[in-house]
Amino acid sequence: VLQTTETFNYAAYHNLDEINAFMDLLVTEKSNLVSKLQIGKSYEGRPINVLKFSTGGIKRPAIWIDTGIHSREWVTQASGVWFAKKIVDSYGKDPSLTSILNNFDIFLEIVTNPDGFAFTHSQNRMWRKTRSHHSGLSCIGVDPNRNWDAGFGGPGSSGNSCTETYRGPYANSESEVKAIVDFVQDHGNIKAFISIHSYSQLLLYPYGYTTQKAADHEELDALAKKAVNALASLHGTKYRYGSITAAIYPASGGTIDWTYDQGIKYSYTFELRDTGRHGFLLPASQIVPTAEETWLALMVIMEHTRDHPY
Amino acid sequence: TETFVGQQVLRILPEDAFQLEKVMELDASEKLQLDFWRAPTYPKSPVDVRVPFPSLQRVKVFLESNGIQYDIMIEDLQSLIDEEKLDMARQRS
Repeated sequence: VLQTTETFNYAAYHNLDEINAFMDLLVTEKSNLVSKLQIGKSYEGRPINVLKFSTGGIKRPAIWIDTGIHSREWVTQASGVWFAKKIVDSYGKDPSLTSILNNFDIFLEIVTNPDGFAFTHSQNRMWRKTRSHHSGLSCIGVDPNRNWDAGFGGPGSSGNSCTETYRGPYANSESEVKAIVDFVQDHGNIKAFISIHSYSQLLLYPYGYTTQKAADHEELDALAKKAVNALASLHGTKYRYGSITAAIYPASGGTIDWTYDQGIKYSYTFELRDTGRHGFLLPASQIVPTAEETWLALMVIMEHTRDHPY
Repeated sequence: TETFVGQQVLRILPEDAFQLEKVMELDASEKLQLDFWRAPTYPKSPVDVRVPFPSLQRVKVFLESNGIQYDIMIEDLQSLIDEEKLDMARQRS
């Protein structure tokens, strides 16, 4: 039984129940700083939980971080757990994080696709999508990173329910996506949105659904460069960066294209370690180094967001 | 529980546009039931693909007959998954 977040093993993979227990414990231990919000329910009825780190105020400008929208990318959920602990430990000690939290709220969704994550632990380690079933379709699951209302149905997504990049029958058809959409729109003051995936070591910014450059392309590019340099400074991990279309391939219906089009200028997506020895089966010994180096890049983006109000 | 016995993950390196197109043909083939961990993008950019055991021979022959370079990135996927499970159980105990 987990008794304190100090003794939680951050260098191990944990299932959904264990991560939920960790979140509850963190909230109990640091109730003055962190609370848990339920922003919706998954297709199979699991709560969609978000940790809110706040030092007060109502609808302060906010930074959103989500991990693990593709369920099999376990190092992202594990990094999310580490980030949560890092935030509470750093507040009041690290002047930069403290000043961020004195001006912004941070929202952290550790398990963005709870049904898929539970499924990877119980039935199919390689499951990537949600677990929804839409009538008339032969296969289960939608790629939640193709389901957003941003060039929905365009290139780089599939209309075949049996493929890994199936976009779903319509934008926001997935409750896991719709919950975030509603939350972001209702909040109305989110200034940075960072969606974390793995693997292949990339830091990407909009767009994925069009080859057109984002209006803030230069700033996003310069900030990405600074962030990957900070990341590399710890363990030498090399990242590439660029727009989604330029750095990888067209991918329509993606998360950060939607958030950018909603006016959230600092919209980024990470692809964490590795470059191709373990893929999605990154050894647990690499969780902490991955999270540590990613944190440095996150801090660069969060500091820039704090220092460049818009 | 789904098992992955005999499955491998291949790292493919298409050298040019022709080879890239060939790899994209693989991507489009539903019969092979391939799972692209890193999709084909540009020449000289690695493509990682999980290949079910029944398709393994066909995929390798296809790559070799088109002169496309590849390595075995994960030799035995199931053994890695078993290791991961064991590791989690060990951590709990």
